[in-house]
Amino acid sequence: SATAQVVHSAGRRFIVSPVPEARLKEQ
Amino acid sequence: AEDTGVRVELNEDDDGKKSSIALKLWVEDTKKLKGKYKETGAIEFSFDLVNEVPEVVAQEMVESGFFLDCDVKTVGKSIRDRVALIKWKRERTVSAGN
Repeated sequence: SATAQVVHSAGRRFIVSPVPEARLKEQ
Repeated sequence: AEDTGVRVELNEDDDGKKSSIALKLWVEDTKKLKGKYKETGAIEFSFDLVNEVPEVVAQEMVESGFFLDCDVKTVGKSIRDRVALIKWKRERTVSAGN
């Protein structure tokens, strides 16, 4: 699955990944 | 915790010892956000339970383009609620051990 990475200027690393469907809120 | 539309979960098993812990945040209900939200997926990040402030991390997410400034409080509260729960569970575990 595709992931992306964003590093904030303060140094924190954010990794963006797909939300697992099973963890999406049930409507 | 209040349903903010933003879900924050542990992204690793909590051993109860590490101060820095992996969290994962994603939007469950875009209608609860004030700003227009661009579907980016889940955001994984580490958070120091001792030294960091949830609202600061939320602000960094805004500055990184994940959320708009008008939603920084919602995101910050969502992280704060999860952090409070993690700390509460740790305290309870310590109490049970004594």
